[in-house]
Amino acid sequence: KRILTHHDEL
Amino acid sequence: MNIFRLFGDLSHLAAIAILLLKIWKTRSCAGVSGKTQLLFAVCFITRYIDLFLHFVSLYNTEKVMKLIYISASVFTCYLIFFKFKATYDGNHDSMRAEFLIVPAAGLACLINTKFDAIEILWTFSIYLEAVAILPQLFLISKTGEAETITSHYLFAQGSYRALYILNWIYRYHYESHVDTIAIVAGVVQTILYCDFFYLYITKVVKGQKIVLPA
Repeated sequence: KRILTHHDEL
Repeated sequence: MNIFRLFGDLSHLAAIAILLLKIWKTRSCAGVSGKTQLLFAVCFITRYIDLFLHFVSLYNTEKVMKLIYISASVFTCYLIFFKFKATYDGNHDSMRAEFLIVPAAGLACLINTKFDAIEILWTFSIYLEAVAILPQLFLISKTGEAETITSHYLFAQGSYRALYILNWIYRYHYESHVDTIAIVAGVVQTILYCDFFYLYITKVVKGQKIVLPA
């Protein structure tokens, strides 16, 4: 699964 | 964006609005933990620090939402600690916020996705948000009751992250998206509300007031 580094949620 | 995250953000906005209205209309912050509101303000500022660093024009709703969260939470703290300070229940708002801030900061330095300033601040903000409601729940347990409007605030505030959990399940399944730190902290945060959710569903919905066994 893709782990996010930038966060696209509030 | 999916329906769960949309309703989660709307629930969060509703919580902030309910609290502001309660304090503004009743001109009192009785029953409201100033420490919890301070912690939320710290969460928003540390999480949305990028707004201050490279300010980009308000080209999307997300930037506007971040500014609304920061300004509303700072304004709420202003109402509690300045404008309606006389009605602030400092005696009962006695949970030591340091016991929440220091472990969150320490853990953010130990468990994070990337060891750089912005990421550490974001992680600190996530961990702090998970426990930020504790002073508020502590205050209610000390006073033994919660005003109905404050219960609605807490229900909206707790529902926001509960809906985010559904959003994360959705994104895991359809977008193969996993943000483990946010998920674990979000689950812990929602678990802290379970006791309150039970009281809210069994009492407030029937028009009764929440009174904790003293």
